[in-house]
Amino acid sequence: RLGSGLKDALKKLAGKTVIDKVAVDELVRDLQRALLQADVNVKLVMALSQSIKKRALEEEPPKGMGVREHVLRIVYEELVSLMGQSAEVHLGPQTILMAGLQGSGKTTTTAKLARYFQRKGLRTGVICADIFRPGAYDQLLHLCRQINIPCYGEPGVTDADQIVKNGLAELAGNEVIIIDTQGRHALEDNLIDEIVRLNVISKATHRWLVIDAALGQQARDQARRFHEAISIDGVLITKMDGTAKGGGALSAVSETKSGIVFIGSGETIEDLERFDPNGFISRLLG
Amino acid sequence: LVLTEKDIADSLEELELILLENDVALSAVDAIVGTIRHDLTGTHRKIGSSIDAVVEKTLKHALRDVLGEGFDLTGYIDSHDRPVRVLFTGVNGTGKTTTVAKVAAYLKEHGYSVVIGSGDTFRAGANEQMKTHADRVGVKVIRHQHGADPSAVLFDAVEYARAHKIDVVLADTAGRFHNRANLMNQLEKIRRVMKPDLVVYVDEAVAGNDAVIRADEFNAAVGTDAVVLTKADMDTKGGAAISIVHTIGKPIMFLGVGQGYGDIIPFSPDRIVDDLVG
Ligand SMILES: Nc1nc2c(ncn2[C@@H]2O[C@H](COP(=O)(O)OP(=O)(O)OP(=O)(O)O)[C@@H](O)[C@H]2O)c(=O)[nH]1
Ligand SMILES: Nc1nc2c(ncn2[C@@H]2O[C@H](COP(=O)(O)OP(=O)(O)OP(=O)(O)O)[C@@H](O)[C@H]2O)c(=O)[nH]1
Ligand SMILES: [Mg+2]
Ligand SMILES: [Mg+2]
Repeated sequence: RLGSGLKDALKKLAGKTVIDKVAVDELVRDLQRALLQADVNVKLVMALSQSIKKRALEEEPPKGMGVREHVLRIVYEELVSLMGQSAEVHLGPQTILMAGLQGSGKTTTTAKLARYFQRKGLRTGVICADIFRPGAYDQLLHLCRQINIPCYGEPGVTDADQIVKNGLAELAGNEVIIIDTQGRHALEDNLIDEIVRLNVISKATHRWLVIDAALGQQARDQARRFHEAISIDGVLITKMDGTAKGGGALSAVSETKSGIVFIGSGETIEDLERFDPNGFISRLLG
Repeated sequence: LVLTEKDIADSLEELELILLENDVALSAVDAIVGTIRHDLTGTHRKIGSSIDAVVEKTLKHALRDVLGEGFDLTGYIDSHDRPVRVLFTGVNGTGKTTTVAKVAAYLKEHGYSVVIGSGDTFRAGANEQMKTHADRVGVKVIRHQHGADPSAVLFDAVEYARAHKIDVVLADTAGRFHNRANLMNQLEKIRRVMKPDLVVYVDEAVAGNDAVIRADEFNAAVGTDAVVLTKADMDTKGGAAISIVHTIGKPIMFLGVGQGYGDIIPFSPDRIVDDLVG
């Protein structure tokens, strides 16, 4: 379950019963490289390696446990503590506001989520509140038609607030409402203001941040801005079927003090999975 | 004063962290810092110049070396037979379609005639998105129905350009991942059929270490002549530019700096280097 760099470093600890400082140093260095290549935030990698090194050198391995197992356990525990709680998905009436950077996968994921709730027996409706991107309504409508989900939008209208108000009224018979929004980033003040308004107007019960698995060091600052604006309570990582490791998600989770709700693993509506911390961590280290 | 490896270690380590924090991929940082360490060790430092300043100056020089001078698109068009065929490639969501529209607007502004090939026949809303952009920019777009063969669409776009004596064909393609063999094969077929003069790879400035892997894979699969780095307006220092160019050694043609048709600037290394090391 571990990348070759880490495997070799761990080998050096195999069979030992006493902590070897040189071997621990080497392991921590290899771990740092693995985490950096996985796009974990640089400062977070440094903090993590400090605490892992400290624990590895100071904590006695439990009776009967070799040094190698002990250190591996510490690495694992430290990473799991960063993952936050595996976020709960409520299977009842709710309104979900989707937010995230341009191109992160919000529209596709909105349709995937609609499919998920539909399969759980919940009447679900979708609102296209993206008034900016050409073809946004067509895109979402096309996806929703594939699964027979009502999709509310007002092509040609440029007032997202109005669309959300009207959409909520129109879709009132549904238990789950998911609101797709246009992509935006931390420096676009007018768009940050918009999502603050949409959050209020929609009375959203959940505000989910959609982030691309390949997002690099920007993850922390972007997540922070979204969280300051609308209190994100869940993170979704998309495009995990590529080769990116999703390290940015760790920052998104720690900045929003929330957890990872779902993983996007492909372009079709069925490509949505519940988050599995073990799988995520071994992929991160691999 | 001869510089030893120990003298420059702290300075290099600091710069290493700055590069990493600004999205320069680990492999690129390793290589660049390694080169600087090798080049500086054993050299002479002028009295009065700080080690930090020497290392910083050497780094800026190394980064400029990596980045090169960009790619002059209009210069290329002027010196080649028309229609010049440009194929845009890249993974999902990086800004290819928007970039095609921006480049169309840019070329139109510079006096060239353009036709767009709506080569994403797969994704929901792709044809509508490209058509709306093309109409707003005021260029002809060739498209088939959803689900059609992208090679056929782009072949038609080239034929249209020939028949109407159009200067440039800009061919959009569907986003795809490099680890999907069938999709990369499809892209290779598109390339064989449309025979582009230029293959332009599009990735985003906020992509992390995966930018290296995917740039490499796309270059190996269909070749890359130039790169467009989008979303450089996202508060990022553009380190991904270094990662990508260092990996495939191809120049950056444009930086995308926003979602409007005018949000595109011909690449010059100074801005990125000064932002990163400034
Ligand atoms: N392979 C793969 N592609 C995905 C996934 N999620 C989304 N995509 C693709 O990524 C691209 C962008 O997805 P969109 O849903 O349009 O992203 P968006 O966040 O709505 O984009 P904007 O509205 O422009 O901000 C599309 O090509 C999607 O098909 C995923 O989990 N895997
Ligand atoms: N902020 C910013 N957004 C951009 C830039 N370029 C593109 N975008 C946005 O990124 C999102 C995705 O752009 P697209 O042009 O659809 O990307 P694509 O690569 O064609 O996506 P697929 O065809 O689905 O793979 C859209 O919301 C664009 O407006 C840029 O330079 N800056
Ligand atoms: Mg969208
Ligand atoms: Mg596109």
